[in-house]
Amino acid sequence: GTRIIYERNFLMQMRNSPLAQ
Amino acid sequence: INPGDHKLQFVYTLWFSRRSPGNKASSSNYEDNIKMVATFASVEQFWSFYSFLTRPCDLTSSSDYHLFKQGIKPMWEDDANKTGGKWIVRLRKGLASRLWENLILAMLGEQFMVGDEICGAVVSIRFAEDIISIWNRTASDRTITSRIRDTLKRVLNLPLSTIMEYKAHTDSIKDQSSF
Repeated sequence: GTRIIYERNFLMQMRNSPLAQ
Repeated sequence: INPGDHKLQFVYTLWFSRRSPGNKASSSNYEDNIKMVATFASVEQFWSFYSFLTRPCDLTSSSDYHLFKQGIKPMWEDDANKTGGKWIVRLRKGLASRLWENLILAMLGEQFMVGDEICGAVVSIRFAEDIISIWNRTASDRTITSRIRDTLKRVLNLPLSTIMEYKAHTDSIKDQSSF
């Protein structure tokens, strides 16, 4: 099946997302 | 996980252990000393607990974080690990927090491209050096271990002089030494 791949830059942006607080 | 969360390919569990110095590792006291910290399935869940976690460089000596796929115990004897092994990277003091973060972001983001081979990653804080390692299921598969090594080099952005060592867990069990 397909795999869920995230690049480092995207994960770093998500760090500051309100949902991650 | 919350609606709208970015799901990870796998669910992960973070474990913490601390060994009293001079106390030789055995599987029984290792299992007593290791504590489950958190389990997460999305990018949002990961960051929400990671933000509150003590950074590896701020831990006291002989502490370890173990980040493994859910269902895999961070022990050589676990079914997923018993024919596996790990790449070991020794770091001078002060680098562990940043490089550990780079490593786990690559693992959570499925950057290693080795199917289901990755089991987990460990950061070990020691007196004179720190060590990070990544564990995979099949120690005997050179294609897979080479690919893991190459991705590890890339995501950690290691100096060319850094020595990396691969160790099969069967050898760790034989000599009762992790590194």
